[in-house]
Amino acid sequence: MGEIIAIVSQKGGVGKTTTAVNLCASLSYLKHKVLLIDLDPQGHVATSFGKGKYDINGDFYSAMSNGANLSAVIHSTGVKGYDFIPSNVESDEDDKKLYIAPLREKRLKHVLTKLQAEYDYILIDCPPALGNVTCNALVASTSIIVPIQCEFYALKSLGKLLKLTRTIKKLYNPDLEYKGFLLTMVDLRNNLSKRVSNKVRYTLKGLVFDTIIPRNIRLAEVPYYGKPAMLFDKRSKGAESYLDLAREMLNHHGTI
Amino acid sequence: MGEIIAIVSQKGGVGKTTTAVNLCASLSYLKHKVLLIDLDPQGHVATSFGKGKYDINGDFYSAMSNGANLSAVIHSTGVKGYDFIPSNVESDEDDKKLYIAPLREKRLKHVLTKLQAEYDYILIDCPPALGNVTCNALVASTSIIVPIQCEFYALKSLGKLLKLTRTIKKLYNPDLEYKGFLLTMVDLRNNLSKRVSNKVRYTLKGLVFDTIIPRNIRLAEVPYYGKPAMLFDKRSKGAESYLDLAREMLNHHGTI
Ligand SMILES: Nc1ncnc2c1ncn2[C@@H]1O[C@H](COP(=O)(O)OP(=O)(O)OP(=O)(O)O)[C@@H](O)[C@H]1O
Ligand SMILES: Nc1ncnc2c1ncn2[C@@H]1O[C@H](COP(=O)(O)OP(=O)(O)OP(=O)(O)O)[C@@H](O)[C@H]1O
Ligand SMILES: [Mg+2]
Ligand SMILES: [Mg+2]
Repeated sequence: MGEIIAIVSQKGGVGKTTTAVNLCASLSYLKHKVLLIDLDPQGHVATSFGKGKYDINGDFYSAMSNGANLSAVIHSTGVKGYDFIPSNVESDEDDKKLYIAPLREKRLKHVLTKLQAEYDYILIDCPPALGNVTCNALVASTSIIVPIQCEFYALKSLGKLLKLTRTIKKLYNPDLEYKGFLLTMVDLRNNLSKRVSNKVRYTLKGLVFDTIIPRNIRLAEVPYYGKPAMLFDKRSKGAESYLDLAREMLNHHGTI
Repeated sequence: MGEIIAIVSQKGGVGKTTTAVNLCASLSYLKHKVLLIDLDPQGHVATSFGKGKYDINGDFYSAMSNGANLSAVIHSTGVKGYDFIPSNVESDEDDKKLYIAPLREKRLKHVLTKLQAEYDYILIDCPPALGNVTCNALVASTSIIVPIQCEFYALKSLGKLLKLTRTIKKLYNPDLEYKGFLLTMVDLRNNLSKRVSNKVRYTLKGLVFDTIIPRNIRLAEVPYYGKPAMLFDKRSKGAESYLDLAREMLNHHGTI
């Protein structure tokens, strides 16, 4: 059965989508079949694969409102080995669609079981919030990756996520564990990054990946080229760091 | 009557909170009385003024659930001339509290009228979403400021906000106008920033502020020092750019 990994952070702009897209490509490069599901109504996963609104036929939210057949909305990225399910850019309050019925937290978990048989990894890109959409992702996932930008606000936002994960694990998903916390946009030339990354490693001990993702312009150009960094600049520090991350992930199992 | 300005972007991490906090201090420096209301459950406004959970007595959401007396939850920043109302870090689905009754979109507008008489400017820091909380802010505001980080994903997220603003203006708030779009974290040494800022100025024409906010480490240190940049490094490019913004804002009136 494939692993389901949610990429979560309440803090905005910390590298959730960049991590989802580049890790997806890296795991596929290492011979694993990957599906990336976009739960964020901004729809930046499609943008990262160079797909505009005319390339999209059906999305996660429209599938969930019509009998939840997610297989019907799987889109090709143009590269064999990884596919994606777009989010619906038009819908505003996505949370509403997942509010249906008593099992609202478990809706996503039920529909993903079928897909787990077809992919080695299912990655879920979450919106910058801890509302209903993210809760569904945490209930449905086997593990979570938490990108942490090396800046102060990002550090402050961690407490609530740790609390929510504990609650979800207790009430809905006892097998949920941390794949790891990932330091992103790290610039070790500046003090701020150093101070924050030291604090994170001190507070979270072994839960932090050894691999760090440096601030690297190639990663910011992913939506411009419409492809993961390894496809347009394989030797860049950005592309290499996500390949390192995939290797580190495959060598360890999760922790909690 | 004081102006109410919402600082809005669906895209995370573009500088909404940094803009709210530093613009608040700059407007006050130019002799205007300012109130900053935090609608984002991350609660980073309090962090920016060096206030932790033990300094907070009551917040926006607790006031809204108890007869909506916002004056009772106004907190001092420690500096005369500007105050703030913290958000509630504990609540997850803040949207729910504003869902009450048929006039749900107008709830905030009604309670702010009283405060408008006491402040020249009321700034509202919004969460990275276009859900119910942000809708309330748009309905209640006289104008909006949209920070745009000079990167590709931020550019892609703009369309939905423009559409939502048109709808809110038509249905609920005919006087709503754009104070302006603000280019943030601009690094003119790199091509990406240049390309995106040119595209933004070309697409949005006169709606973009002349003032740009450069990427400047002093702005990222605001939550570390617990005060706006002008209070710990007045000559920094970051602090000066927000003072320029305040001056530009005071010289122009809004546009739409
Ligand atoms: N390591 C990096 N180096 C340079 N730029 C980066 C890096 N990681 C991400 N970026 C850029 O920083 C911005 C924020 O990243 P991204 O959009 O992936 O974050 P996010 O957490 O998904 O944001 P949101 O909360 O809006 O969903 C983007 O413009 C992205 O291109
Ligand atoms: N001009 C700047 N130069 C350098 N760093 C900046 C600048 N503006 C903001 N930052 C830093 O970038 C990060 C994102 O900024 P901020 O948190 O203000 O954005 P936001 O839009 O409020 O995020 P969210 O969507 O999570 O509410 C923060 O760590 C902040 O300190
Ligand atoms: Mg994202
Ligand atoms: Mg913010």
